[in-house]
Amino acid sequence: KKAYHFVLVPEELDNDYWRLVEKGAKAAAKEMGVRLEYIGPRQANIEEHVKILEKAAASKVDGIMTQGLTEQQFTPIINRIVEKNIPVITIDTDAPTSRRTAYIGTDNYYAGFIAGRALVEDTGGNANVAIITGSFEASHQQLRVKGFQDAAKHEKGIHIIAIEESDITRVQAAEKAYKILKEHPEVNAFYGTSALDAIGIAKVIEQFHRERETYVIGFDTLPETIHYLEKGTIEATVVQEPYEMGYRAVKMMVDIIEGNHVPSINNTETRVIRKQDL
Amino acid sequence: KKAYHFVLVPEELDNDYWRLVEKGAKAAAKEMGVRLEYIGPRQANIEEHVKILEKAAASKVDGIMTQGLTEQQFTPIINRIVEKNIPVITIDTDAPTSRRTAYIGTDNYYAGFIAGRALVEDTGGNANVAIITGSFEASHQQLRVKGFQDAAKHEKGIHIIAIEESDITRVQAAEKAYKILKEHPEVNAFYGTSALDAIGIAKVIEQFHRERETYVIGFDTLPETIHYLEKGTIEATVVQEPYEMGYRAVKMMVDIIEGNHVPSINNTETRVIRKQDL
Amino acid sequence: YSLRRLLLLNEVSQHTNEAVEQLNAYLAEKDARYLREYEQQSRWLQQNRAQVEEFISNQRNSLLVENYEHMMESFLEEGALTVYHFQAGNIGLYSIHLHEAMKIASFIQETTLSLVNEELTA
Amino acid sequence: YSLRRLLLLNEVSQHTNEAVEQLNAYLAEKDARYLREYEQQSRWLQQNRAQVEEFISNQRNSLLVENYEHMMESFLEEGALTVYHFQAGNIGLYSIHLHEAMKIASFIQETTLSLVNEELTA
Ligand SMILES: O[C@@H]1[C@@H](O)[C@H](O)OC[C@H]1O
Ligand SMILES: O[C@@H]1[C@@H](O)[C@H](O)OC[C@H]1O
Repeated sequence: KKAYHFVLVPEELDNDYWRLVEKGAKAAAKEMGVRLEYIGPRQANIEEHVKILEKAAASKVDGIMTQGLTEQQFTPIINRIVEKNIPVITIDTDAPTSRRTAYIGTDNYYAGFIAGRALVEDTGGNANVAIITGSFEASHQQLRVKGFQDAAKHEKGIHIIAIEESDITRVQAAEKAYKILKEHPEVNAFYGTSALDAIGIAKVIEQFHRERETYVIGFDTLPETIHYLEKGTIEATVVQEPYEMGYRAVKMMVDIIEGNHVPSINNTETRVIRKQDL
Repeated sequence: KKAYHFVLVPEELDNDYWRLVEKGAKAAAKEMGVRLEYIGPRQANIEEHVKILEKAAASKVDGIMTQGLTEQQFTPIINRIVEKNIPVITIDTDAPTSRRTAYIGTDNYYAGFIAGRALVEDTGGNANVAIITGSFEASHQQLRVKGFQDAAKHEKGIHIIAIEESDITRVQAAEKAYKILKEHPEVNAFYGTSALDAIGIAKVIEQFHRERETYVIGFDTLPETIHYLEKGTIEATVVQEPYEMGYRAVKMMVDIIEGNHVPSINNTETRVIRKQDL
Repeated sequence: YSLRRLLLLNEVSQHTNEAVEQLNAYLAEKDARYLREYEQQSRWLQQNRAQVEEFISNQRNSLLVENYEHMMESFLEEGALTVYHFQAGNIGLYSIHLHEAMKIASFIQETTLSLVNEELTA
Repeated sequence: YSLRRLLLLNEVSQHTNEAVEQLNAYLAEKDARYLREYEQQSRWLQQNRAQVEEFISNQRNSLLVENYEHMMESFLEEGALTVYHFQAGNIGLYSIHLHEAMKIASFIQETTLSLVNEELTA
């Protein structure tokens, strides 16, 4: 009997965050004797992402781990895959109305909410905020924005001035931060909702020498983010557990195939950390 | 210097009508020392037809001969091809608002009109007519229907009862004739607007033994159509000159490339023939 | 590299193309001749699936070859469903399965190129 | 058949794929490193176009090979226009040319398979 054959599809192949998810998944695969393929679009792209899922389904793999980036495109394809008796686990971004067996990842609304609370506390409830989000379409990014807005909505001194999209790349995050500061010089706080956003923002803040007067909160604990946190350019970041997501997803998939019960929602830990928490 | 390299794209590769166009084009190509490719969809299909045109353009051929089947899809692609300095001749079906250099083929409105007049004359102005057309979308088929309708519109005794689509295949023409006779037994005349329609209709008329009470007029003079004309199952057909279209298209293309003037509209002969004209 | 492996890969690609052509011709023309042609192409694919795994698979490409072989299987399933629903008169269903079959055929072509590359550059 | 011809065909297909990847990466990341990579791939295609005609063309496939060589040229032109309009900030125009380049790349892949088939079954 051949070892199980799983496919993990990241949002962007070389994204540092997803390489951590891959590492976790590969570690578990090694332990469980599972053959794991890590295949994804080189740049974030929904059409290509869906095509890779279709190809994996046609390849009759034993299990597929993917985000459910949008309800419209991902729920139907996930349902078609499940109909072919291939279990699907959503990872990092859920597709709650689909027939995926389980989700593992951050509670993205909650993560957005605690980011909002952190910004309110750290700025004393007074800030002109600009948001840079990975994608307007992707549901996990939408939830992170929504949670943040809800956390800040009763704060009279918090104004959300602008919101732009980065395609989860640091270059476009920087470009949009630059654009925002040009168009809205009154902005004194930034919130980045995907792993490379705060890094892009920090680059621009340093170029403008506005570290002191600009508060920045982002996502994830990639080395560069930690570096900016230590320097103080980024004040806070929301922690996720990408390695654990990958690791547990593989274990869960084995459980599913072997008929063991797996909870449908598995939220990994998330919290806000600041420089003093390092 | 290499010989010119032209591409002729038929509506359906193995359609008997288009094999005649190909024959004419190949004869001229041989005379002129032109290299000719005959490439088309196996079944009539606009998407594939357009893709073949794009591939020919990317192949930087010297000239392209194609129908302009629909304004929406063909005019933009023809214009893009002309922008790449590849002359386009429309054949059999024009794209009058495109930047094609010339059209060669039947005046499709006129052909429909004379078909209408023939039906009116042959039935003494009294008939319940069903139309079977190659395609609802293709402009040459639309013109053949329109011309027919205009020719009959002042005839109080001519009623157009039904109109169906055959995808220019004889099987679907037969299917639709069958459907019409089932749903509208009062139909006593058929008009087929593309080469295989009348053949499909004739098959069904013979199955129902309604040769005597059903008048049929179609298009083109393929061997099977002539056969039914002689038998009397088909009363009349509109003649086109597919061989001549192919032959002259190649010659015209050479003229265009060599800078000679070519008229923009070249209508080939069309007329109605009956058994006695054979 | 081995010529035999290249020939086999090429045959998979060509038989898949031919099967698609015949299937489309059968649906448009409803002529049993095309159906028989299609079934002939599918039989070849069916009978040579195991060969693909045996002949082509190696340490480096084993997952890709496994995917390839399963794609052939998926293609045949979608083709069979297309024919079944077409003959049963379920217009909506047969066109969905035809669309799937065509998509999988293009996956097979892409993977053929990857395996040819792997074979020639190993 | 000849191995040299198969290798050349495979290289055209792979370099075209790589060029598309690098071009897309440059447009998303705006990193000059990707642009240099893309230019390297295009240079290979540019320099080997003539080889394709010389090596691969024969009596039976000469028109197809000529088309293939011109597709390579068309691909490079669309790529150059994409880079030019991107750097000039013409968002609408560069995405049109990128779309064309991607379409032509897929024509090149299809034609590679046809020529490989022709080579193996000659
Ligand atoms: O989904 C990922 C998200 O969780 C991370 O924060 O940023 C990168 C994204 O791809
Ligand atoms: O355009 C063609 C038409 O002229 C002929 O009558 O029928 C077949 C069609 O493809």
